[in-house]
Amino acid sequence: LIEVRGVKKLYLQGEEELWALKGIDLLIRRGEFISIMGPSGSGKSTLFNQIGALDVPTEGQVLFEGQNIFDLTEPQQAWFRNHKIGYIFQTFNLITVMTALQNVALPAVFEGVGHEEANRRATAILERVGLGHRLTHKPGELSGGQQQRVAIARALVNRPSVVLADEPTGNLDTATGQEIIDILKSLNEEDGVTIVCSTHDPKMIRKSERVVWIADGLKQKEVTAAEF
Amino acid sequence: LIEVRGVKKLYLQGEEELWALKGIDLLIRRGEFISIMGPSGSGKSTLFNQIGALDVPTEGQVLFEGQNIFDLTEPQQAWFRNHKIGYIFQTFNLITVMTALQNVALPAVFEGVGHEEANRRATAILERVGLGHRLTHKPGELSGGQQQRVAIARALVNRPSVVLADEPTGNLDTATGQEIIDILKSLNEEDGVTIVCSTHDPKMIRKSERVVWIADGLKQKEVTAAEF
Ligand SMILES: Nc1ncnc2c1ncn2[C@@H]1O[C@H](COP(=O)(O)OP(=O)(O)OP(=O)(O)O)[C@@H](O)[C@H]1O
Ligand SMILES: Nc1ncnc2c1ncn2[C@@H]1O[C@H](COP(=O)(O)OP(=O)(O)OP(=O)(O)O)[C@@H](O)[C@H]1O
Ligand SMILES: [Mg+2]
Ligand SMILES: [Mg+2]
Repeated sequence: LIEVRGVKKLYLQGEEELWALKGIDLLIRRGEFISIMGPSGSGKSTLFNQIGALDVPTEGQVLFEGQNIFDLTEPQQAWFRNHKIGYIFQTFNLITVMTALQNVALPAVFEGVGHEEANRRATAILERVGLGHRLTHKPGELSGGQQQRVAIARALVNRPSVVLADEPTGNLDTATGQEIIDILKSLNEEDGVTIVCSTHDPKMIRKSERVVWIADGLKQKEVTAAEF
Repeated sequence: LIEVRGVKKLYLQGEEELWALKGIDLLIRRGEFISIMGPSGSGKSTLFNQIGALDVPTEGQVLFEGQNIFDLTEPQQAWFRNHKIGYIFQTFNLITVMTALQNVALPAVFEGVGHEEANRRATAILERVGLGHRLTHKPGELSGGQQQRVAIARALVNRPSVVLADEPTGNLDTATGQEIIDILKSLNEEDGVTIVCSTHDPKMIRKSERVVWIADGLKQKEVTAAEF
């Protein structure tokens, strides 16, 4: 259960005040599959950074199972980010000097799993997203859609209870995109993983239980699957 | 007129040979609007690098108006890349320490235009892609779709005769994506600009005169608009 309460985010652009989020209230239930849609620049990624405890709201708060993550100690926060949340970044944020396998194994290594087990888990999830034949490639030796899938695999390797997927199919053809959506859907249905996607992809919307519309830093409306 | 003749591209992955392109023949007529589709990892971006003279084929050649760009001198090649071709990269490749305006003005400055004129042109094209209110933001202060639009603006600022757009709408919502497609379509219809897009976006396909399918480093088929 994630609660976003009155979250605002201010960026200072020189003298100018830019409110990227102007007061968002959102409740995400455990095990839900929810999509967040809205125009480019509307605040989706900024909202994800607040939910994933990567950034502090200027006003308001984010509660995870009733707990404000920023009230925890630094080591507790780090543990939370590594164990509870799998974050798929819109711009991937892969480590360019490491291979696909090393990139995906890293969160498992941080979790305290030995190197052999970390590599085994990373290999399994990379095979699942169709990259079993690209383990030794560095990001610069991968296509755009392959880099996106490494970012997806990395977010899933520690079997998080919440996946925050920021436009996870933007660089994928229809067939590959559908495979990724099916993986997320099965994690949701079989393992009860809460999935929160920011997306422009109708295939993702189709699999969602609820769609939240964001525009200009505010929540515009929500629709449940029954309604679309 | 661009002619791709028997183009192959080999990457060496340690001991292993990886043929990303296995022999591509393609003719692109002046003023055409053509989309290239295919699965993730099939070779589209690699093909674009050959067409845009950013990379040399392992075998085969690319001729631009009958001329092999790599037979030109280094300064002539640089001139060609700056004047004739506008390249929109799949991963944007923006300069992170420069603002949106500076990023877009840079090719105009390289073209020999004065700073004032470069800034004027850059501002105009940034306004056209809906970023007139983001001129002073650096890439890290922009959303994913805004970064994509800066990359698009930069490719268009020198009014090239050919635009190579590698998945230009991947990070854009439907409405913003359509605006970009309409801009490319009008450049094509009004100014005779040749547009070559790699895309997974049905909205782009709909506006194309011809669609070329690539899979596993080979051209699978071509269809003309009349047929779809
Ligand atoms: N430097 C490299 N070394 C080794 N292999 C590479 C290198 N660059 C690309 N590849 C491989 O070449 C193949 C083609 O890559 P390319 O980027 O052209 O694909 P693409 O069709 O653009 O895919 P996408 O739709 O995901 O962007 C991929 O399988 C990729 O792993
Ligand atoms: N560090 C920053 N400083 C100033 N403005 C910023 C900063 N980061 C983001 N912004 C602005 O905040 C707004 C929201 O950005 P955000 O990345 O959340 O949008 P988004 O909905 O994810 O868009 P997209 O669909 O294009 O990815 C944008 O207009 C952007 O220009
Ligand atoms: Mg975003
Ligand atoms: Mg590509």
